[in-house]
Amino acid sequence: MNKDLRRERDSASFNPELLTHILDGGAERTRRRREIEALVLNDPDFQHEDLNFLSRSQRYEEAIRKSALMVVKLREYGIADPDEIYWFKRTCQGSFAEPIGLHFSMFTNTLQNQCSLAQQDKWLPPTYGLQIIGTYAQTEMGHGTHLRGLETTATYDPTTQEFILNSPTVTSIKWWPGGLGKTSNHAIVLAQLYTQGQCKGLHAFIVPIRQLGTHEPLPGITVGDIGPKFGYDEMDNGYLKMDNFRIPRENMLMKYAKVEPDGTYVKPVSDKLTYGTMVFIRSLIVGDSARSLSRACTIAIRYSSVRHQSELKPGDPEPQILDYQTQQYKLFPLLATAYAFHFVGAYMKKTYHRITGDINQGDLSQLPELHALTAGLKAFTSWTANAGIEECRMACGGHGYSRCSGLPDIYVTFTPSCTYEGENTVMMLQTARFLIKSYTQVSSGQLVSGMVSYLNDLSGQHIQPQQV
Amino acid sequence: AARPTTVHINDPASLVEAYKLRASRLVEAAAKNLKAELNRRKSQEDAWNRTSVDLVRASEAHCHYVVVKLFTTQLSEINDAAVHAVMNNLCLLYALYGISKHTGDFLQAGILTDAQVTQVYQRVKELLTAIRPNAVALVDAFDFHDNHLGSVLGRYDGNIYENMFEWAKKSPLNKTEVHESFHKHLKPMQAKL
Repeated sequence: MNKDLRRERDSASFNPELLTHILDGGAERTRRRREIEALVLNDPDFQHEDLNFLSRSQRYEEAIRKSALMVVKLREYGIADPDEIYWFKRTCQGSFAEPIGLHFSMFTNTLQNQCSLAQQDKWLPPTYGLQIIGTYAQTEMGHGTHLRGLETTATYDPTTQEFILNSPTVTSIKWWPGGLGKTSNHAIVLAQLYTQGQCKGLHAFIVPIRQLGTHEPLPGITVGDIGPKFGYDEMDNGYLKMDNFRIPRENMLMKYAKVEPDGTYVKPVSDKLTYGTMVFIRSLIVGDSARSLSRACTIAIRYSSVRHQSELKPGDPEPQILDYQTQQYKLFPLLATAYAFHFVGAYMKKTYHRITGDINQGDLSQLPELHALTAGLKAFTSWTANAGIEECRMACGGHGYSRCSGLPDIYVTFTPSCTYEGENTVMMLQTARFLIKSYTQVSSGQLVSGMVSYLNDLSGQHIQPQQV
Repeated sequence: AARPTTVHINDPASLVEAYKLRASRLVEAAAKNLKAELNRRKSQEDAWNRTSVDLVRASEAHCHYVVVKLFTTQLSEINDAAVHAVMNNLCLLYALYGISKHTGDFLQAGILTDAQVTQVYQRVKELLTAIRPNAVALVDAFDFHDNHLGSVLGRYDGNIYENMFEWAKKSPLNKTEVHESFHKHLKPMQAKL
């Protein structure tokens, strides 16, 4: 071991293992996490050449190979707990994206939350069995965060009891969804529902896009990869164009809203329910902000302990870079932020599960605050982490620019989170809508609860700046 | 009369109060600006758009308060004294650094005095020194395996330079000592000159 790092570790005033237990949620979870990680780390099947040395097509193929291997190994080991699956997969993937990732997150989560029981019986078994490999096609070439602007249409034809899916314009082509280009054979498509001559707004439909077995695109479906991006080289972000593509009525996810065989539309309990999947993903992004920033801090702080440069006192040996106050000022607030976001991510995950439990009991009262909080914290944490990772890269000087540092990969893999799942400024404005609504309530004498309860004592709040 | 509250800059709980006040001030300011815009023009949408910078600032302040609050809450759940001391320093650094980057909000709302802001800047620097001996242990606690970290610079054993050289040698461009482009392009060019 490098002597500087050894000395640093010997001089710590606390036992890092105890802090690891806190981050994991207990010593037993740390033990179990390491056990799961070791299954991957000690498995030669998961070894491969550095992805940085491969072409895009080779990277995609390597990612698919590992994804398929992951599924098989998880079954072999009987790992089913969501956290354990997460530990297993992130150890396989490192900094890189997984083409089947959206199948496990958005696609399956949406089927579980928005299918009727009959639909769950039909679609979930082949989904769990990966006969169906799905993605979530919401964003279009011309429309992203502003959902109501989506142009894809689903028109109900009562004579055949089918929906006709169509991409009416070039800007309506579904664009970006991960795993859409070459991997998936189904997609959950968000489209404007038309029935009995009226538009009923956005609804979700499960759409087959490739023939099971041959994996050829179905007639009326144009699908492919959108080309190289800033990062995510191993991910086949794709496009999907539907030309009057017909699907049975049963393919509309009907746990909440329904279309009867004659075309009659039945409203959902709340229009916010389709937000469920986004709230779920946004709460995960908060945790990802913490993890990505933690990794960047780990690299930058260890390297700054090993790197010696210049001289603090004439004639003295070159000091460690971490002894310069300016380097500490760059990295230590980011280290503190990484820990802060880790605790926020844990809180969000707990809160999301608690409130979705309430929703399943029919209690939607906390959905507006959860929606506002996840939107704001997703924006706040991803903006901060994004800037922080770049700060860490620059704090490593020239070598931070080399792919061997790992920092470019962390950055290009993380930075999309500032624009996907809701562009950050729009997210902040959604939070603001909830804050202003709460403020208006307080102004009219009603008390508010939760994280905005501080607004209740607006009038009585005084801070007396004290002479120091 | 409201109970005057004093901000103790060495007390995380007191800093939560300061962030709470900053958030409520900015929400109130955004709401009042929105109302003023509404009075000036009939369109709700227009008024909203013309207040959106204030609205984003209010949301950021709200989120910042939530993060400081949750970090402080977590502190109370740490039993080991040594770990608590290190995390307390990190929590203070996070909160005070945030104040130092948004001093205008705290001064304008009368939450901190000019003298207290000076103290904040000084305290941030003191905390950097306090955290320095534990910096490597704090990142070790994240417990990222080298394979997962994917970084020669961040290796647990710190043996960076020799491994950086080994990594570079594996680059595809180094598969042959002389890249084929030399014979295809450079050599013919040299022959012509």
